[in-house]
Amino acid sequence: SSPDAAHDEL
Amino acid sequence: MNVFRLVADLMHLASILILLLKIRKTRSAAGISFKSQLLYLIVFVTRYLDLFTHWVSLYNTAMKVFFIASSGYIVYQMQRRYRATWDPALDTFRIEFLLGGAAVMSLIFHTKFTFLELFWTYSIWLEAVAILPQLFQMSRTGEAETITAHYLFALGAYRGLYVVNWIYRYATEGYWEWIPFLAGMVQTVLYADFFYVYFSRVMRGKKFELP
Repeated sequence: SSPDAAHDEL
Repeated sequence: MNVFRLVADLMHLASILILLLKIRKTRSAAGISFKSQLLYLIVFVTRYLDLFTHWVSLYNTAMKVFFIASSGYIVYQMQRRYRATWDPALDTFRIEFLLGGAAVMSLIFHTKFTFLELFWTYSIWLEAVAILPQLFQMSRTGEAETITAHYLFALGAYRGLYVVNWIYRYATEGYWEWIPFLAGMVQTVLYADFFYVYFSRVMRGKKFELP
């Protein structure tokens, strides 16, 4: 999984 | 986006609106830990450094701007207009340990050693413990106003629901990250006593009082 995906969350 | 995350974000939004309402209506920040509010401001500023480099959606950007602006507004107002309404002598938790501990944790546990990623990770670890000065203050005074209890419930439910969201995302998308999951679990465990009193007393119309 890409760490960047988490940054879509708040 | 799934229902857990959407409700979590709405709970977070509601928590801040409840806090602003409490301060406005009672014209007082009594019972609110300034140190916790300051930690939340640091959490949102460090987490949303990607605001101008990483566009996700209008929803995402609007929420980020609101969380930074509202936490900054609350910290500013607690220092200005409402300065005389809260007692710093009750707010004695040593936040240096939280700030330092989160820094150490983010230097050890992170996915990428980059500026944005380290600050993002720092915000995740710091958020897990940012509520401690507030809980510590309430354990000293033994009580809270009902509206303050509602604020804290909404704030705690936000991260608790994010934990459910991460489990749901793992089950449906195979998406998994240990750092926010563990940090979310830590925060939810710290909240356990509060949730217990909230469900057993405040939800039944009684005052929030510690046994």
